[in-house]
Amino acid sequence: AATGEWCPACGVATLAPAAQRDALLALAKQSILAKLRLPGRPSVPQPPSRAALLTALRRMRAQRSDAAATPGMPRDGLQEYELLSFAEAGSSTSHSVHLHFRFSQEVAGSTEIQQATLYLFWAAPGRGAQPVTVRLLQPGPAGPNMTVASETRLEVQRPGWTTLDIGAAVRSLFGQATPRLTVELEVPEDWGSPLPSEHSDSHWPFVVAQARARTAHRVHRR
Amino acid sequence: GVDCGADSRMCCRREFFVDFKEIGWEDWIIQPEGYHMNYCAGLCPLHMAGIPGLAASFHTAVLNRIKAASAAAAVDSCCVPTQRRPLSLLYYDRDSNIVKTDIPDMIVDSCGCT
Repeated sequence: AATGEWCPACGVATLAPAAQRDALLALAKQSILAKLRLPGRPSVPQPPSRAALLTALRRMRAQRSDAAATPGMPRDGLQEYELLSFAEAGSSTSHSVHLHFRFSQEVAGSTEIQQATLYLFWAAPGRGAQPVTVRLLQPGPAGPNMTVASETRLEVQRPGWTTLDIGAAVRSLFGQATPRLTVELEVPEDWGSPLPSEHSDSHWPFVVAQARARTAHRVHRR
Repeated sequence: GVDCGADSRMCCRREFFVDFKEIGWEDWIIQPEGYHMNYCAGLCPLHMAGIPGLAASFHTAVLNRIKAASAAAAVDSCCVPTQRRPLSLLYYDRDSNIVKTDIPDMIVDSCGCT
């Protein structure tokens, strides 16, 4: 929208080269952060191990080639996101392990979950099939107490990956102020730890989620 | 569209690359290494209005000159992006999750006069 004689693009050209460069860099930063709905650049994170990351990306790619749609490509102009969240180890007992997944409010508050999958790798389960119960726990609406969102019973026959559809749980989580999901694994007492040791193994548990920017209500006219 | 040269005055696309390392963002943006923040700059005299870049047809240019001569509008047109594409980003958020998204319309591929 030109105002008077000047176009918006003309403003940059009137600056001295050094000031022009600074202005463009500031604009680039501001533009990227605004589009990602980030108030500022995230502080230096603690990235997952390279091996864990590569394994997760490989499995994501395998899942994507199975699916009909191509995630990440905006259909109908809505921005799409793929999220990869690695578990944080929580408390554990002789027969249970807790894993925590935290999602940023910036993404959770502005998107809706299309699909979410939990990837769990079972370390050597011993002889025969081992019964495992996977519970998804969420903070309750009234307070910090956790409530069970879903429960799945599995028979683990051999070491390897298991995937679980956790779309519904993550979807309801994204509407909450603290988007944190806890996964409880209940295993037989003699199994020991069913998971590899944290950050030292390429088989660390993770969640892959596909999300899409929320739309404001549309008004249809005839 | 036309890419700007050293002494371009007419509407063109000026290339500008933001290196994430240079601005200290390489620790949270995994890919790409930078952002091609191209922008449009230059003059758009009235006879160039509606031309998508300078390579428009002779007939369009003639018609626009006639329009300009009729002085129907007194304000110059604007040099604006006519083609844009998304910027794909793979980054760490503040919870150390990895996010991949395509931000639409972030890279200017060509410019023209409105």
